[in-house]
Amino acid sequence: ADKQRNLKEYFNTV
Amino acid sequence: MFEARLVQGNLLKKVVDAVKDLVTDANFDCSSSGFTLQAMDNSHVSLVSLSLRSDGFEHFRCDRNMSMGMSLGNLAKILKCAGNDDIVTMKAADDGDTVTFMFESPKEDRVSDFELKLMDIDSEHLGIPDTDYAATVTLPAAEYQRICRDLSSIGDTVVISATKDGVKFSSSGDVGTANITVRQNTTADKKEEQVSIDLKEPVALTFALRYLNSFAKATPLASHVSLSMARDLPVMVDYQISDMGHLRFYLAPKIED
Repeated sequence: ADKQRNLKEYFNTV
Repeated sequence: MFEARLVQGNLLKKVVDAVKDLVTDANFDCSSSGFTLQAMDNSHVSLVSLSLRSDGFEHFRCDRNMSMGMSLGNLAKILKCAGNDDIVTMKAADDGDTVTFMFESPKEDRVSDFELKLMDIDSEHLGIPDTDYAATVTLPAAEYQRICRDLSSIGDTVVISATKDGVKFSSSGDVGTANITVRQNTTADKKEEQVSIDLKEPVALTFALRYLNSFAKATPLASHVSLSMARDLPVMVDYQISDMGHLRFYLAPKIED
């Protein structure tokens, strides 16, 4: 199985 | 006071129709530089980023930065009441809890206004860094839509791999497998059929087709769409809105559990 990471793990919260 | 007059009013309708299934409620941010929206879907794996520059509007006034929370479903209902060729003007007071949409027919023989209640929406704003993408393919928006739709009947995910030979979209499922390759074609007779590939290094990523299909709802906004990919990073699906800005979608890749 594969999964997707939360976008917050790629982009910073500003 | 915020006031923005858009001669091509149906553009707003197309934008909202393109994102309303992905995002239910969102904040529209207004500043002197323009009208923007950034929102993630419920599962936080995809993100929508809209930017409409103030100079793309016939008239644009924004005295104070403001954030207007709207239900996109309700906004779509209101915009559906605009004629296709209507001029749309949005107006909101600095401290109000509504935004007014005024629709004017091109012959100026019909004017209507609809008031939409604003909502308080907690939203996190993400900083999207400038990225050196390994590969960017720019293809007709209708072709992208077709690829996503066709592959959806085969599988749930797609592997997009960019090499010097072209960009291959592969999917597999119970039915079998499918591969669709697009190659650079910058000499097509019609500009709208052209495909260009900017490859710095080969890259392959896996994505959920459900989201890529949803992004394709932006097809009426632009003749072409660009897919930009870099290793282990979200893909950027970019629709340029002529003379005004862009509607971009980002989607996290599937990774091994």
